[in-house]
Amino acid sequence: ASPLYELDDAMGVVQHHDGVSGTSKQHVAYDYAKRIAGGMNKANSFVTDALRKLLLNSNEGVLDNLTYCLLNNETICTVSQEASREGSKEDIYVIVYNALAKERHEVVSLPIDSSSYDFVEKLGGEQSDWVPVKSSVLPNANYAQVIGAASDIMHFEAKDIPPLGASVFRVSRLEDEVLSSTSIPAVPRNLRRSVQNDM
Amino acid sequence: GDEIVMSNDILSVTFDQSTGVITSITNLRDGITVNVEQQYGFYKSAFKDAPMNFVEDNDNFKGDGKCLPGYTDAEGDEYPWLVGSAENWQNSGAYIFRPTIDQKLHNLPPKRAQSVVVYNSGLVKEVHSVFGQGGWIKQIARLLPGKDFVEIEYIVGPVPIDDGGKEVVSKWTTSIASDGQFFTDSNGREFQKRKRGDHNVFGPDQPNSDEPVSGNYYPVNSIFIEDTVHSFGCVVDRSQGGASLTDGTLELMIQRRTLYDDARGVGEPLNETDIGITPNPPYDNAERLGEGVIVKGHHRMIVGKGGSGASKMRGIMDSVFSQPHVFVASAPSGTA
Repeated sequence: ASPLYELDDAMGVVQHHDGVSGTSKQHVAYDYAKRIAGGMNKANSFVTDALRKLLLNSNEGVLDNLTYCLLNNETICTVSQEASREGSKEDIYVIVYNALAKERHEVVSLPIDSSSYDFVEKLGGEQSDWVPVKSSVLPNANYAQVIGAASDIMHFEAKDIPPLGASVFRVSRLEDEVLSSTSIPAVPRNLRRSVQNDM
Repeated sequence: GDEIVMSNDILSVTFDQSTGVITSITNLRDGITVNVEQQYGFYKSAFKDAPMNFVEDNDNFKGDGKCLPGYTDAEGDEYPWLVGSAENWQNSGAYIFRPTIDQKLHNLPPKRAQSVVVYNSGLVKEVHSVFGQGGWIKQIARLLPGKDFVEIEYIVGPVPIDDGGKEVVSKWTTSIASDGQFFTDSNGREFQKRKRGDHNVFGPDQPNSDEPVSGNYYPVNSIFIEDTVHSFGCVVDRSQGGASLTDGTLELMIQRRTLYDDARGVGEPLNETDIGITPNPPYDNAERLGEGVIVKGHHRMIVGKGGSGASKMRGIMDSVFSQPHVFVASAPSGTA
């Protein structure tokens, strides 16, 4: 009956050596993927609900679209991409969960569809104080030709994520006058294209 | 100049600007520099163009792994690329990795990279390189603040299949005097010491070896070589095959595309073919097969002092194998 069972079950099935080594027939490989995706979808809604209750003490109506970006590694995350497009008046909230039993520092990458610079803050000790963190936005080369991949990738520093715990970050749009003081724009230098392009 | 140098607080990495490959990695904290020759290449897959049904219902074609160099069939046709004979042949395929008889790693021509782009931001630094004819191998070398590894994001494919199949490899050549030894860990818990030619049957050191390459491949989640002065290794993001076929070298198989079934049970080539037929011969109707996928993966390359290979690898395994889980939401600005 657990909402995590379907994922558990799928991972059990994929322990077959064909699943682990990728030596199955093609349609079997698709079946493994389908089972895992089904399990992940179930687990996603359960875990996001739990996180929302645990971290945000929220009642209904706050951060309803909290979701686990399954295709983050393919630079696709509809929630952050939509919220980052020009003209959007939304902030992006990111919950970074650390499953290790030790504190960790990581650079988290977030697919966004805007190269203008956003401002990242981490929710500090008190609910109300947000502390700026280092961030930068780099263009997504999308060498894997993924359809729907984000145009840019925001990287931000997630320090001191607690063991078996999570940190909350907020990404908001920078107003122009703040730009120069907070983050350094990436300087693309293509050694092969003309200087004009570099400008 | 003709070099690109990028660094973070722990590492400094030098690239050859014309080829886009890494030429040295320095661990600033340990005061260790390993000069490397980075390359991508492929082994050609061994195959015999026997039609599928012939293979399957003729048991003695299953072969027993013993191979004779070269092969000529009853009609006197030469199959120089094959390792084996009518009685003992074996295709490279899902279960079997078998390069052609030359056992040669074919470098990707041409040597100059198609393009090299550098991104230098206050947080993440990246060097993008596009290799080979057709640019089917691309690489983003990335340095992250506070991390003691160079993150190599490789993007491979679709792998061209004009030569009957490829086993694509990322290879690093250093001057480390590894003395025929390397260490692999495939369960994230315990390194095994590997000695080249261990199987007493395979290995370039064995004069009568027929499988010097595949016979020295082992399952890898992390792999390293070391001597008294340097250690050099890699933590992968998914299980791969890896080896150290000559002293000072490390190689990992990052993609395979084979056109033949190896008759070991799958009944299909490793070609994302969902129509399940095998071409005969492959060259003229390869286009009827699956288009081939583009895969993306990550290698984390680490440099350290001699004897520190295991602890260096072990030190980042947990965070590499258990990435942070990222949950995202949006709300009107200023709400929360």
